[in-house]
Amino acid sequence: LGIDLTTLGLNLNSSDTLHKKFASPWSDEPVRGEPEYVVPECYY
Amino acid sequence: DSDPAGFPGQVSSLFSDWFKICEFPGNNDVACARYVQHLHQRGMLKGDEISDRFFRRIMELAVSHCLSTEVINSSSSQPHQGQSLSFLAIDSYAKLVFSILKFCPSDQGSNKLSLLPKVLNVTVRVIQKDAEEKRASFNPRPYFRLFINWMLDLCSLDPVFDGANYQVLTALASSFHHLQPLKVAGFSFAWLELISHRSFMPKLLTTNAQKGWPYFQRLLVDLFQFMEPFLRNAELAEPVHILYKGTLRVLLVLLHDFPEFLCDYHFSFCDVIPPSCIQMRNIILSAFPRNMRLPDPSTPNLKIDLLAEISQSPRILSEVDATLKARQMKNDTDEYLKSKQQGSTFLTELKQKLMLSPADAARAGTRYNVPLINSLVLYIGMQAIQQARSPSHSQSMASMSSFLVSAALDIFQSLIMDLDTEGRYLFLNAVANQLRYPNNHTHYFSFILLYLFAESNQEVIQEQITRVLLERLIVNRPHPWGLLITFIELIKYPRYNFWSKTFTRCAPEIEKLFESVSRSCG
Amino acid sequence: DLGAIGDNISASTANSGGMHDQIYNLQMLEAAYYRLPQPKDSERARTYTPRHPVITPQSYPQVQAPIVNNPAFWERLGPDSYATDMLFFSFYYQQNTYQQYLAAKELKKQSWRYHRKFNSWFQRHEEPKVATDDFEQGTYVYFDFHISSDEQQGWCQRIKTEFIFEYSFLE
Repeated sequence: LGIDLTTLGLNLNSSDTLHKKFASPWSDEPVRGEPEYVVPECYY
Repeated sequence: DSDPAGFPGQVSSLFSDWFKICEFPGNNDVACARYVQHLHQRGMLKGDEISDRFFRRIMELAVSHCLSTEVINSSSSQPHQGQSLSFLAIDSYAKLVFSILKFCPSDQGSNKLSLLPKVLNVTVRVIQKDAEEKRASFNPRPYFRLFINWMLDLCSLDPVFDGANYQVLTALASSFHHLQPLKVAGFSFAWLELISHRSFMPKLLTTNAQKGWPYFQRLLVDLFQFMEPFLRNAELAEPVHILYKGTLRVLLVLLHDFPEFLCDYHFSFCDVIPPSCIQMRNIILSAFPRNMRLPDPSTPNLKIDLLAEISQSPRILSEVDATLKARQMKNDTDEYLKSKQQGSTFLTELKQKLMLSPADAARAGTRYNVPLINSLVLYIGMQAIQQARSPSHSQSMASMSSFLVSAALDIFQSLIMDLDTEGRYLFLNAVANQLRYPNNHTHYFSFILLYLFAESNQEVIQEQITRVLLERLIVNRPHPWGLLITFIELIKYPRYNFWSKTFTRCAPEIEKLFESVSRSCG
Repeated sequence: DLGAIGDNISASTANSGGMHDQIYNLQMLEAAYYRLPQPKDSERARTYTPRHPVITPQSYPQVQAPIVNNPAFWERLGPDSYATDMLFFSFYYQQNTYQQYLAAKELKKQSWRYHRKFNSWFQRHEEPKVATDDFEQGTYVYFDFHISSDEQQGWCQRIKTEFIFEYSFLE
């Protein structure tokens, strides 16, 4: 019966393209981008 | 044959010089350019045999250095999480190649990248040789890292190489084709990750207005051809299952981001996906152009014939009649379609021509030549549609049905009567593979299936037609639009007398199955 | 060469002809399964470019003191709160540097745990009420950049009760 393809870690309903965050065929998580730290003004 | 005396020593000292340059942090373009100039003066970059030896030797040095740093972390629970490797030498080698391409003085006219195919050629041969020699102890990860470096550096090129992106992408695609799993099975996982990499696949499919499509189509076919023998069985060995799931992920990215690519090459993919791989094939057949809106198949009184797209031909980039030609069957088929000469032996000999010799049957896992059946069915359908559109026939369905009672239908009906269960299943599969998004192939082949069902006086044939449709519907989604509308038509309209067939009630679970599928079809 | 596929005979001869047979391919695939590329095989060390190094008077040291690269220095930053702030400062404002690594190591030693989803460091305030294989739940202190209602903002340690720390987010 195949598998539930929504369990492969890809957001098939995403309005954005998937390939930008496609980590690898073995990974069920999108590629983790850089954690965005906000440097508060006071430190500039 | 071995390197000239002293050559390996020369190369390893050259490489250690390069290592020192790489260790300088920050931008050291000047030092890199000077070093490349030095290599050029020593005759290492002429693109001749010495160049090949130079790149091969350095690559082997980098790989052996990388593997010498392998620390088996046996404590790790995951089987493949174990080894940590240092890629310092590999990254340096990759950077050397990038610097050579960037700074190497090129002869008048020859473009900056002329050395790239040579470097990739050496790379392919070293990997193939290493895999042949090491077999089960072959380690693909250094080579994987090398290609990742080149993808990140070369596929997002400096202005220096402006416009050469496509050249790099196709050169890499050709290398991957020569490293396909059927040739280097030990490289399969690394290979699939490379060809689907976000720095490679999307660029190959979008750069240069789809000119890269044939290259990627070939790579996908390479993958399917490798997996085909393993996928004939439902039970998959763990590594095959991982590769299969990885393939599904790649196909889902293509379905979501590049559906037109799957639409236009569906025919060649169906040739190499085993009939048992229903869900994987459904992903490909469910693709439809992004600018198309599909009407809900369960809309009451949906008028398929009135859909604008239903009379348009789908784009098919594979050569549909290639296999027919290869078997010298195209002329006879054309002859029969045109003249339908009575009493010809075309129909009686057809079944035999579709069969494989016992030896080939053993290898192919079936007694029939599946690509030939696929080619014959689609080719005949396309001819029939074309003739139905010719001026002498108007567009309406009436003319379509009058036209159907003609050569094309004769062939389909004789096939469904003459073929045995396996042959008939493959024939019906070839027809069902055309049930996709609204286009005139979907329309025609949906009509053919329903017509063969209605006209058949053998319930076993009607059951098999139902089985071919049903097995594609009971698997997990996605389901092709054309498949849904065909099944809905079959179970809804009295002319097919579907619910009176005994096979719809041959067992309680089958009865429940039909009810649940018809409910899910609305 | 870029056209349609040859019929499956050519595919099957491809399997057994000049290339290897299915048994061999499966064996090689099994072996390759134990050498899958790792996520770090595709990652490259990001070079750290300090964004806006604060301009300091000439009387201040203009280059980092070598001691900041010495692990022993970091081990001396004991668990009293002032020194812990220094560890947090280095972790968040010296990304991708050796100091960040040393600071993270020291924080872990002081039983701080990094939460990958919130990019924040948590420390148990007391024994968790619930602990399973997948998560623990309880009261935690965490280090956070806080913008309070009266527009006060700054780094501070805050407390969170009934927090569920899923281990899948534990770095």
